[in-house]
Amino acid sequence: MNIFRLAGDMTHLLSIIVLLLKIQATKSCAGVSLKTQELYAVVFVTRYLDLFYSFISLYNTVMKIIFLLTAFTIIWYMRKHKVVCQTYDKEQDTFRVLFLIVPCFVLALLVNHEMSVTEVLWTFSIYLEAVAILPQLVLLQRTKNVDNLTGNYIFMLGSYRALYLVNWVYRYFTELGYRQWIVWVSGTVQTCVYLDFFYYYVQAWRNNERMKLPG
Amino acid sequence: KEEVEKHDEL
Repeated sequence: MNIFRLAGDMTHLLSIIVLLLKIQATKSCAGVSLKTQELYAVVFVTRYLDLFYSFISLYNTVMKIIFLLTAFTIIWYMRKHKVVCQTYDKEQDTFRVLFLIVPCFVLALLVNHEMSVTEVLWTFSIYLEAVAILPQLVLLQRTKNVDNLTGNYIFMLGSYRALYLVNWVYRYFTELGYRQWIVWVSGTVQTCVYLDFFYYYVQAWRNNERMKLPG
Repeated sequence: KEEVEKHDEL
């Protein structure tokens, strides 16, 4: 474990906490894409199957359980909570997620470290995570309302993977023979997907104004 | 092979 990866994990955890607080405090999920939340739940389920058969560390196990529980809690709020589910703009959140899931799964079958069920599913989760934010970014473009908390959520979600990129550089130079090409390429793509958002987020922050996306 | 075992990241 290094400081970059710990910072990345904490930023990821914080992003989820911010989203949960937004939903719980405002009893609203306006501007939040349920599709992205469901894609992330798929990412966590397919990636953390090793919870059942391999123990890495207490930290690793606890964080996986937290990520799984919070992901499903957010989905429960958006689908089942009587007040919150009325604030979900279903008509705008229409991204065809199959166009993300199927290619990622096919790619995981073609490019992986080992042709085993758990390894293919793990690889699938790596590819899927790179594009899981797309429905959320599309929803923002459509609804234009980037409320502060949702903006912070997306910013931190993008930042965590950027911190992981630094972690991979660090591990490459400090751990002889450490290679994770699949994760490195996918993580780079994932971070690039956020660059446009980062640009407008930082611009709004610099001008100390509410974030607005181009027409 | 070593990459498969070392999924030590979240």
